[in-house]
Amino acid sequence: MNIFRFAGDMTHLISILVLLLKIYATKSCSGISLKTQELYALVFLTRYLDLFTDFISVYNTIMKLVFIASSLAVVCCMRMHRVVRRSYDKDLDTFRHYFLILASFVLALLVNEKFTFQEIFWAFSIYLEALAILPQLVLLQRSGNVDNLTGQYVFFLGAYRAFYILNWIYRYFTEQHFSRWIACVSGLVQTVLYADFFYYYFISWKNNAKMQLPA
Amino acid sequence: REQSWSHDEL
Repeated sequence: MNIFRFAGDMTHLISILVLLLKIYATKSCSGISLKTQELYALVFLTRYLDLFTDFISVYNTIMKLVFIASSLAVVCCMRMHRVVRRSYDKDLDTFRHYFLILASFVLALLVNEKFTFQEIFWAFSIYLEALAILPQLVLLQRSGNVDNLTGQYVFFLGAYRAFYILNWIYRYFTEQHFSRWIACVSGLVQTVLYADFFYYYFISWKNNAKMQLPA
Repeated sequence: REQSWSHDEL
């Protein structure tokens, strides 16, 4: 464990807490893409298949359980909760995310560490996570204005993978035989996808104005 | 043979 990875995990945790805060405090999920939440639930479920077979550390196990439980809780809340689900932007959240699932799965069959059940699903979860934010970014683009908590949620979600890139660079130089090209390349693509969001987020922060995405 | 790393990251 190194400081970059710990910072990345904490940033990821903060993004989840901000999302939960937004939904429970405002009793509204306006501006949140249900499709992105479903994709993230799928990412965690397919990545942590080894949750009960490979014990790495208490920290690792607890964080995996937190990520799985929180992503499922958000999806259930956005689908079931009678108050929250009324504020879901159903007609804006129309990204065909099934294509993202299919593309990631096909790519995982072609490019993986080992052609085994667990490795293919691990690669699938890595590719899917890189694309999972797309429905959310499209929804924000369409809705134009971004409320503070939603903006912070997406910002921290993007920042956590940037910390992981620093972690991979650090591990590359400090550990022999460290090679996680799949995660590195995919993590890079994931972070780049946030680039324009980060730009507009920074502009709104600098001008101390409400965040506006160009329509 | 290269030591195969484990999925020790989240």
